[in-house]
Amino acid sequence: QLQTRLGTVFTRLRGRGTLSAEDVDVALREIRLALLEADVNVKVARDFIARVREAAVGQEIWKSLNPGHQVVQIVHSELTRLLGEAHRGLVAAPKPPTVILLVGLHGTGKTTTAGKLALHLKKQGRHPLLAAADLSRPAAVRQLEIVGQRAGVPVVSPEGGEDAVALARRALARCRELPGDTLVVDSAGRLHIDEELVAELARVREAISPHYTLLVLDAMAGQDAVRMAEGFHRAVPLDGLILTKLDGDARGGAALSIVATLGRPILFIGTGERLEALEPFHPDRIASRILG
Amino acid sequence: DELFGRPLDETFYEDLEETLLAADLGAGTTEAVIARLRERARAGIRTPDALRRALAEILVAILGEPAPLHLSPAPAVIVVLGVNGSGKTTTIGKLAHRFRREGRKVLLAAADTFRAAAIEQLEIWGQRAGVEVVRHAEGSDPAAVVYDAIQAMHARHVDVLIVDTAGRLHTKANLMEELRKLDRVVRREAPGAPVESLLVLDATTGQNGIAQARRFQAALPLSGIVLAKLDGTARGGIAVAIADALRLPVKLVGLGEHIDDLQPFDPRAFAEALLT
Ligand SMILES: Nc1nc2c(ncn2[C@@H]2O[C@H](COP(=O)(O)OP(=O)(O)OP(=O)(O)O)[C@@H](O)[C@H]2O)c(=O)[nH]1
Ligand SMILES: Nc1nc2c(ncn2[C@@H]2O[C@H](COP(=O)(O)OP(=O)(O)OP(=O)(O)O)[C@@H](O)[C@H]2O)c(=O)[nH]1
Ligand SMILES: [Mg+2]
Ligand SMILES: [Mg+2]
Repeated sequence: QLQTRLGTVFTRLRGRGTLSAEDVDVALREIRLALLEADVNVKVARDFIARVREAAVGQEIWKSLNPGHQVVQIVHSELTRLLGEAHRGLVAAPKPPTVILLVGLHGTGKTTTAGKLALHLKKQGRHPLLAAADLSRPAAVRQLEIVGQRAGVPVVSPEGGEDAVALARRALARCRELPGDTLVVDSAGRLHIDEELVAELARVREAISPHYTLLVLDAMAGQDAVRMAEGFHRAVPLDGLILTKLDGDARGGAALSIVATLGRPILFIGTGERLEALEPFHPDRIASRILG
Repeated sequence: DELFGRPLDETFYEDLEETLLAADLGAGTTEAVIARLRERARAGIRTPDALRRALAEILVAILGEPAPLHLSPAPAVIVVLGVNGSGKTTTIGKLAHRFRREGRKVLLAAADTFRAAAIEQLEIWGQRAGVEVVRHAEGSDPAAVVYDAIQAMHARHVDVLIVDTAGRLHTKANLMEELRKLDRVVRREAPGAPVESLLVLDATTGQNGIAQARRFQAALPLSGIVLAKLDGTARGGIAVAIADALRLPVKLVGLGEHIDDLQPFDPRAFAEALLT
């Protein structure tokens, strides 16, 4: 626990007499370790530590009665600030349907999250439709169909020789005619360095003009997350993130790193495999989690 | 090469630290590796080439010798486990294909009876690989599937049975207990058979990978790791951190979504790629 470790650091430092400004750096090393352990990007951590040092020096924390506690406060509030505002809900497009496109690496939870989002919207009194635009993974369409069934939301599945773009376009048309007011599009997992699949994603985006293109990110993602998110962002401008598998013990530093670098907010968090396991994002809770 | 083409000063070590951290080795393993490199430098290694080789050797020493799958005497059982979405089912399809190519008789067990379309997904891989799949209805007891599959393994003179399990977070005690139960069924119904328990780890995983390896290892003895999705830009350095902490060998790497995108783990090639 960071607070305990910092407490030990300052007690040890005090053992040598009064604390000085230089002692702050010893504490900052502990904080850096905690951030790296939490998968915060190395560069993001470095900039973050510099800002914490500035605040700690500004507050002359070495003169405080409980400098360890004070430093943790600074770190927590700075993390919370970086993570941005709590999500206030998806804004409906002025002219329906609102189109939401889910993108991301393989296995991050897109298909499951598509179902969760659809259920969430339905509970809010909206009329969502799901589009099964993953035509490559074995039984992906079937997976979304089952998920849609459980959510009580209709699913548009590929017909004939349709590709992902044609499916997305037809789903949008179907949404208008039903009429549905929100279209949630599940896409195939792909690498940001796969030129063909990245181009396909850009064509899907072109065909349906999403109001929300959301990167679905696994909470256990490591240091490469920022590069990956930047790759996706170049292909299809991202509007936000959904952070999944937060019911585990992954600290989620990759999410902070992406928010800090891309300037896009986390909208929702996935907290389990059930369709109800979707919660709005709260920055202070994620900040506490990253701190460990 | 930028890193190795310059003098051995403190900025060299700082940049090396950043390279290893960025590869997901984690602070602890990175510190240990750099300490060892400093020792080698003190002992007289000075040229960039020699440094690079020394660094690769240090990483290879942590990763251990290439470890093959232990499949004889047949029949052997491979249980594939790991957290949600790591690449288990796809890896099984690839393994089945490889074993069939090697002339082995393969059987798959669809013991993920929980997730939507998990059984269908494995059945498609079974068709692609040309192997049979033992399955029950969705929602049935995974242990019953494993039990049936082992009886079929014996009856049909199968060489390798591969068991697909549901993704599970290592923090869920009930799910880890379910895994222990599956392991008990395997040991009881196939006593003395070689058993490989492979943890499939997503190469993009950060430091949480260590917790995953520890907790799965606590549930049942792991024989190795499959590092999946190494075809991305993540370096998979978490495998080094896990080897350092638990001596758990990577046996296979997944390099894509196609049936032949699976290779034995080559510690030297992996170490070289890490430093690029
Ligand atoms: N514990 C937990 N598991 C989750 C969560 N979200 C998704 N999963 C699980 O993660 C695994 C992968 O989910 P999918 O929805 O298939 O992921 P995907 O991104 O669609 O995968 P691809 O289409 O192959 O890229 C499944 O086992 C899901 O049940 C979550 O919030 N918590
Ligand atoms: N690029 C790449 N994708 C992979 C690799 N291995 C698996 N995948 C993809 O990762 C996604 C998840 O694979 P699955 O095999 O469903 O993973 P799983 O561990 O069985 O997932 P759950 O059963 O839901 O826990 C799929 O889209 C696969 O195609 C790999 O080596 N490279
Ligand atoms: Mg999917
Ligand atoms: Mg699976």
